Amino acid sequence: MNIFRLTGDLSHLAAIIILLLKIWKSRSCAGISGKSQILFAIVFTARYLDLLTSFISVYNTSMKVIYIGCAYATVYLIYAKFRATYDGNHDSFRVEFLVVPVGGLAVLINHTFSPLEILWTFSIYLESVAILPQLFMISKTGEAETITTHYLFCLGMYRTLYLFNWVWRFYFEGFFDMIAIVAGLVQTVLYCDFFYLYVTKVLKGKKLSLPA
Amino acid sequence: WRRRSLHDEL
Repeated sequence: MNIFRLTGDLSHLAAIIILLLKIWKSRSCAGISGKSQILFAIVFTARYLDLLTSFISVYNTSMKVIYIGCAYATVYLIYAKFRATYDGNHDSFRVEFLVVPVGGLAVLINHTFSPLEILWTFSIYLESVAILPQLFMISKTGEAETITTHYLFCLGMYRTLYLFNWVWRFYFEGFFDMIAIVAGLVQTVLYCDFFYLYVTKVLKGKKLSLPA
Repeated sequence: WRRRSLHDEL
């Protein structure tokens, strides 16, 4: 465990909690892509199946359980409890265009050709693109609530910090996982445009709105 | 076991 990984995990946790609280407090999931949240629930489920097969640490296990629990709670709030506020018309990204190629890639490029390992790989690839429906929704409506941009910023920071963690681990532990690194790079790049808008607009007190 | 430690991240 190094400082980048820890702050990365905490940033990830902050993102998840911010989103849950935003929906809960406002009693609305307006502006939130339910599709992205379903993808994240699938990501956690596929990746953390190893909860049943291997134990790493109390920290590791508890974070996994919290991530999975929060992911399903978010999906429940969007599609059940506050369904009336869900903006389905603007959440029109075709997720099969992500899930199918990513599934194929996971079968083709993995560390070991075994069910659990392929599911882990699938979750890594899927996570890297799971935010696309949310970004697509924002580009469609042309705006995002400030709290939603804080969520996206924390979520983007998480994988960015993991990149530093992998550099650290490579130098100090000789550890590297090419699949995680390449997918993590892709994931981080997808946030670059958003990071720019966040710094130039949101941090200056303006609402994030895109030019028509 | 190498594969075990491979997925020790979240």
